[in-house]
Amino acid sequence: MNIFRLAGDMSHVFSILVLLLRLRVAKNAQGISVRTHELFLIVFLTRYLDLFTTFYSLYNSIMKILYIVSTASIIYTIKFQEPIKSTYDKSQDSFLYWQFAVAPCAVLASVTHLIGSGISGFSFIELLWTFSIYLESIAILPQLIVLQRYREVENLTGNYIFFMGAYRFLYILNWIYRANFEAHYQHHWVVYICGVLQTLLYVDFFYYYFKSKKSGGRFTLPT
Amino acid sequence: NPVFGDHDEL
Repeated sequence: MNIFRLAGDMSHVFSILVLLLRLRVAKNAQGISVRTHELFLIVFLTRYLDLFTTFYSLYNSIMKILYIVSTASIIYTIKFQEPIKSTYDKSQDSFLYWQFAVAPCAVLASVTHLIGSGISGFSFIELLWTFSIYLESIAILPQLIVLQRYREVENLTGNYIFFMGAYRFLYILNWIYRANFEAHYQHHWVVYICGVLQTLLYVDFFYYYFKSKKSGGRFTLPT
Repeated sequence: NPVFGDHDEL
């Protein structure tokens, strides 16, 4: 554990809390993509199956459970809790996630897992873990698309997406730190590539986020 | 043994 990794994890937790708070304070789901969180729930459920097989640390287990429970809670709040439920506009959140996210990531994960491990080293848990890495890298896409449609970004919504992006950016710093200071550190290229891709998807958002913070004005995206 | 990554990371 290093400071970047811890800051990344905390940033992730913080973003989820900010979103839950935002839903409860504003009592609406305008500009929020439930599909992004459904993708994240799939990511966490497929990645954290090792909760049942391996114990790493109390910190590790608690965070995994926290991510799963809080993400499920976001989905539940938006889809089932009134009055928020009736403010959620399904037609704006229409990203075809099975076709464009889940299926391609499943194919890609199967190919890389077979190349990396071979038939003899095949492990279903490892395969799902690899799948989750791919899926996470693009899980924010539905949210970015919804944002683009609403264009005006509410303060807390902007903050939640910012901390979501900061999380993966801090993980990149964590990998750089580990590669330099850890003995026997192994490079993991699939994780690096997906982590960088995930961070790059936020670059445009970061740009307008900081611009609006600097000017103190309203946060709007260009057409 | 994990092939692609450190499973201790979240």
